[in-house]
Amino acid sequence: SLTDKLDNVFKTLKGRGILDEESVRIALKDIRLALLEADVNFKIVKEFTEDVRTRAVGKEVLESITPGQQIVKIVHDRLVELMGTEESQLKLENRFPSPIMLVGLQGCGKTTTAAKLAHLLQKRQRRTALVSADVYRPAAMEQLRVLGDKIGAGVYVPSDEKDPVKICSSAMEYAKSGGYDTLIIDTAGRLHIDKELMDELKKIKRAVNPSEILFVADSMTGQDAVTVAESFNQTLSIDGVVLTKVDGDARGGAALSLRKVTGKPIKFIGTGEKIDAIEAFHPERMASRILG
Amino acid sequence: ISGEKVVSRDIFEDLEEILIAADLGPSFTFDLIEDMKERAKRKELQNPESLKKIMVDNMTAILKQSESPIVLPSNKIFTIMVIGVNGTGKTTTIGKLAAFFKQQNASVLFAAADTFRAAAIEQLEIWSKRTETPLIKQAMGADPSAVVYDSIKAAKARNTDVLIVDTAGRLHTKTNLMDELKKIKRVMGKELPGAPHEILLVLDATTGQNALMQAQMFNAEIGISGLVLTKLDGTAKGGIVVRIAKEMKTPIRFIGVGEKIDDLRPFNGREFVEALFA
Ligand SMILES: Nc1nc2c(ncn2[C@@H]2O[C@H](COP(=O)(O)OP(=O)(O)OP(=O)(O)O)[C@@H](O)[C@H]2O)c(=O)[nH]1
Ligand SMILES: Nc1nc2c(ncn2[C@@H]2O[C@H](COP(=O)(O)OP(=O)(O)OP(=O)(O)O)[C@@H](O)[C@H]2O)c(=O)[nH]1
Ligand SMILES: [Mg+2]
Ligand SMILES: [Mg+2]
Repeated sequence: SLTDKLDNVFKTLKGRGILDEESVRIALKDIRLALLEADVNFKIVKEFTEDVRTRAVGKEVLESITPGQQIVKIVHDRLVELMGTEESQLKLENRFPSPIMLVGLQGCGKTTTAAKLAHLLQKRQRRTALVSADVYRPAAMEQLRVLGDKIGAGVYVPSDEKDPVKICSSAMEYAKSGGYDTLIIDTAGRLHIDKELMDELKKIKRAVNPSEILFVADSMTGQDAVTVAESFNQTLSIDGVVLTKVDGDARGGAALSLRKVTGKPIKFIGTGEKIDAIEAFHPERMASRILG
Repeated sequence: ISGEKVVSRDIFEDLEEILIAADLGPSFTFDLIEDMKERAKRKELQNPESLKKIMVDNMTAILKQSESPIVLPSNKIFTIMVIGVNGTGKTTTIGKLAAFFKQQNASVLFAAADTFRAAAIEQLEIWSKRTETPLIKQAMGADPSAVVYDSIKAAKARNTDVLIVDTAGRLHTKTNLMDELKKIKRVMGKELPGAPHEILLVLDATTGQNALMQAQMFNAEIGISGLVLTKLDGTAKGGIVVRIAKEMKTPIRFIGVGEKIDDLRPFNGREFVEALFA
């Protein structure tokens, strides 16, 4: 484990009262390796290890734990601090309906998350409607309809409108007249480098004025998480992130990368394929997982 | 004199960054760089261009071993089982594969063995219409092995050249779901000796180090005979496949470069490495 490796670094340097510069430097090599193996973006690893270095060097070695454990604690606590937030609540305004927009790359779990969120909000006594603005993926609208029907959420199905922006505006009308207080908009997966499709998202945002734009990301995403999130955030100014497929065994370093590059909180995690497999994000658990 | 030494150290850092950014992973990147330094020493090369060329050539050589296209047998049914974690692009790849095999004048049949996910069958049905590929399906919730059983019967009756089985996405960590795959494989082998002839693992290029776990675990549990790497039209480089190729020598059959029917290309190691360094 990382703690064992670090204990090894420090056991040859016994008898020192403080975490000295050289031992910390060596320890950071192992920490860097662990974070990169965990898929934290290498630029963020650089910043983070430097951050940890300034926090660790000169610190008094505590009585109750090994120096290795102490460094791991510094790293762990810093990870929690960086990823934690009190603002992991959804911003649901007193608008009827309050629109929530889900965006992200292909296959990350937006449609499933849309239904999960609807179900979660229903449990919090909100009348939730769903709409799919995905006119591209085969059977995308059918997929959301099946999920929506399962949980008894209103699902707006366009008759034959093919323009995603018009579909979303019509869905707002549908939600308003149906007395829904929330409308969750599932958008088509897209590449951040597809200018036309990124413009489409801007248009939907302008038409609907979402209370909340959530960037949905696969927790097994590698180094590219930074590039993608930066792009989506610059285009839309997202409000938060949903990290999916956390029930897998990916270390989830993307969580740190996403938080650092967007400055926005991870609000939820997807923990399975079932409709109730969504939880609030807990930074401590993610920090332990990233450190392996 | 020391000027040249400093340049070499920068090239090592530059190359390390490129490889890590491409998801090759830190320890594999370290190994590749050590290997490159070793080769450079033997050839007494120090300039950045030669060092980079050594790296590119080495990575290409590793991938060359995985350049192995599917060769359809004549006069036999060739069965392909498509597996992988959720959302990697299995169903879309199957649509593209049908078009690809049809161009070789092979007849194709689909088995809709994802009986779990909402609208999975409908999704494959649309690809079936697009490619004029007949589809064997049952109701959502049916036993996937029953669908597969039917599809082998149908393939034999129609003298199909290629039967492609779509399975539900699943995490390799879920034992019951891996058992379901094993059962599908058993049923196929029982109905048609030698089936499945190809077990194709679909990996997403945006996935980081976990792709190695996926390949190892799917291989350990059910065996994989080929890989498809999708979503290379994005900015992720999919470098983890270099490590998979080095350690597992699994053939990389195709890459996915988009969502349309012809966005499938046979894997080429040199092109892949050039794109990685682009
Ligand atoms: N294990 C697991 N699977 C998930 C989770 N969230 C979504 N999935 C699965 O991931 C796959 C993709 O989910 P979708 O909801 O279709 O993803 P999407 O982002 O809407 O895909 P596109 O619309 O094509 O971009 C499906 O098989 C889902 O069941 C999760 O938290 N855990
Ligand atoms: N950009 C891009 N998108 C792709 C590629 N291959 C698949 N996709 C998209 O990825 C998303 C998921 O594709 P699916 O074919 O549904 O993936 P799957 O593995 O069958 O998903 P599950 O059955 O839910 O596990 C869809 O939006 C596809 O259009 C590719 O090569 N490039
Ligand atoms: Mg979707
Ligand atoms: Mg599928």
